[in-house]
Amino acid sequence: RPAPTPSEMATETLNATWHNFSKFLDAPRGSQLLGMSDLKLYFHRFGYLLPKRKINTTVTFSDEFDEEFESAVVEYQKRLGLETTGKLDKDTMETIMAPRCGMSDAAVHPSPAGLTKQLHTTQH
Amino acid sequence: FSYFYGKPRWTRPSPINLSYAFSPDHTLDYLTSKQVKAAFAAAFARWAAVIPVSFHPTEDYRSADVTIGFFKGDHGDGEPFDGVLGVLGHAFSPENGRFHLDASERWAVDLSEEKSKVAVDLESVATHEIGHVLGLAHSSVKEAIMYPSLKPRTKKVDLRIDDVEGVQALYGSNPNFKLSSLYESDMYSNG
Repeated sequence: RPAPTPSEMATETLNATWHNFSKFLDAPRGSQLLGMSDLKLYFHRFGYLLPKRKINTTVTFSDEFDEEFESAVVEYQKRLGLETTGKLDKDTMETIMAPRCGMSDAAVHPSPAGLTKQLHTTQH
Repeated sequence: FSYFYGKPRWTRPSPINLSYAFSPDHTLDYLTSKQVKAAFAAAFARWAAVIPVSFHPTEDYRSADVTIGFFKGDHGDGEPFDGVLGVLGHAFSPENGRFHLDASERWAVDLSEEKSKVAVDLESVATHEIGHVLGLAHSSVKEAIMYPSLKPRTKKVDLRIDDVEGVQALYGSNPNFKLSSLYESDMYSNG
């Protein structure tokens, strides 16, 4: 059999970085789920969640679906044009797991219509 | 539409001419230079059609206003790439000009030819990142070019009213462009 082309090989290689977040679908507020801290890191990375704890220079989060995280989910849903439920519903999880631009969503100057509140600035 | 904090823009005297160049070291081995350059030329042309800013390619990477490269993993700007899918690329706000794409993606210039399930349309991502280079941040309008996510095997290259109004508020309108034509186009495509 001829060696596979790079294109065929790429077909077999799927990214699991955010795919693992699918296990948090419909997780209720107050729940404690192993790995939720990684989802919170995602929200931190893209400008929706400030860390409570820093160990040395490493940002860490708990695995609890707490009130602060719920507020971050609401903010995310508003900014991404999703229904604002504050829940990790299907549309929200699909959007979270979709490939995206690496720029933070937070470093914004609102449009005249008043799109969002400003969370913080970034190095960009 | 939205802007970066401080609303940065390219501030040189009008008419603004920006040069762009590709890194000679950080390239792709499965697309030709000609294919990559054509995708970027088309993406730059879309923005140039609506604002009085022109873009021209140069071979001088060090002195170019916009510097483009395909990088893997940690590439020194504090925002490491993460492999296939996930983050596709990033670009810096004005007047930085750095424009980085994740070399781990399967970049496509023709989705009818590229069969990979994880193929990402190069022109679509280029068009989005040029928006950042010009000073636009992410939009909450799903149809807009500046919406932050893009599914694999999807081509999304047409500027929408949200994109155009945002960038024209920074640079003004290209005298040859009529916003009314875009309204008609949007109304037609939205039924």
